[in-house]
Amino acid sequence: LANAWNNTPTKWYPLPVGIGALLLAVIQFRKRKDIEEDDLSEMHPRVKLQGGWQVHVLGALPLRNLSRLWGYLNSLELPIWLRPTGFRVYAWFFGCNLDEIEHEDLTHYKSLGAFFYRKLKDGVRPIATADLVSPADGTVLHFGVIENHQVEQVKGLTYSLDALLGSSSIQESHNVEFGERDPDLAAVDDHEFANVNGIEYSLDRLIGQEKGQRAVSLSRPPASDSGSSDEEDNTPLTPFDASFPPSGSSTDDQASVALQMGTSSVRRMPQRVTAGVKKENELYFAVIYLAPGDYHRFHSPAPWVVEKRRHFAGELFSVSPFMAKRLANLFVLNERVALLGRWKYGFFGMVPVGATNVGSIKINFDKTLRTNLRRRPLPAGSYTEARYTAASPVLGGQPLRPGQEMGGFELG
Amino acid sequence: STIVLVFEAPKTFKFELQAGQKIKVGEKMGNV
Repeated sequence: LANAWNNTPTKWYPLPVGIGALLLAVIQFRKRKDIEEDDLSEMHPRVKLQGGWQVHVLGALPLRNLSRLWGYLNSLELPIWLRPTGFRVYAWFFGCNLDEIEHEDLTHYKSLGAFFYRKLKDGVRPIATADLVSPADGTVLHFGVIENHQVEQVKGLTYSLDALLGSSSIQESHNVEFGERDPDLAAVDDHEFANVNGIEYSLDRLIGQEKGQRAVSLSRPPASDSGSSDEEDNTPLTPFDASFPPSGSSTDDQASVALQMGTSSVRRMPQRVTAGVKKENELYFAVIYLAPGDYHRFHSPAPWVVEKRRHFAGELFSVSPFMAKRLANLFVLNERVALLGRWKYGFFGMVPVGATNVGSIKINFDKTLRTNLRRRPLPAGSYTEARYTAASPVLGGQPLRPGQEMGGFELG
Repeated sequence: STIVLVFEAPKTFKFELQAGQKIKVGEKMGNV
């Protein structure tokens, strides 16, 4: 090695032109992508990674890929002979109470993932008579009153409520699944969606581009006039509508990149979802942490109506108290599903936040929701939105009673 | 995993919790 290092002559020769051209193309592509992302950031202010060196080391890891790998490994079927012992060891280590699970015969659970998402026996979680009950088994990390639209993550560390929930948009939309089409909006439809050789695009986008505006969004093409939103919709998403607020509009709130399911939308102006809070009321928050051994399904904490959900794709940091104390904006960095609606006192929102081990968030009444997907997530701060109007046209959303199971967290 | 609740309630709403407390589904969290 020493001889080779010292005596091998250095010979320089030019690279083939093709490689140089390819390099230039890659540089140009990355530059354009950066410019596009910068433009998006104006609409979706980036939530930056802030914290100690541990946080930055974790931030450099491919957490989403690791999460999916973790989920895949834990979905593998275990040999029957291994299941009782394996699950008892897991239960002992993480403190699960095996007396309350639905299937006492542990061989029923084919994988660790299935055991992790176990159901409980009927009646083991009586629902208290109170205005607000716990939606999950876990540890209360923090609770209190929201002031100046800042939620306290831990003492002295806050994050923006608007970043957590997304800002609302004044957008008129209708659900074609009910067969009732507002004639005014139908006219908007004609302008929003044109169909050329089966490819749908937004006229709004076209006009926006002519005006120098930018537009990016994902949406489904308008649904057919029949059918129910309860039916699973597996049609692939099509990039097709994209509209940003007109230049010069307020950027105090983040604008949405909204997934309109079977709906069409007109120009929107950002607005806080909690803008209508009454003077005699206040906004409260509570954070519950679910440890790995806890029952991982969540239930309705009150009688309320879920009007819409917003899926924010993001990172998948651990949400343990250790990280909550060190990583600012943890709950607005991570992938989450904001379920927004109302209860008897006004606004009500519930936000299941994913983590490295549990990136998959399931909502029982939303079969189209897919979290922790491999595809590149939308820009930071943007979300896809679906409305649950079809669940109950009278109530305008999905009604839930206290204690009703809503969904849960699955491994990976 | 974590669940964040954000809700509007009258100023008389009181949490019946302690930070760090273990809680289970359906247990009381607060009342007006």
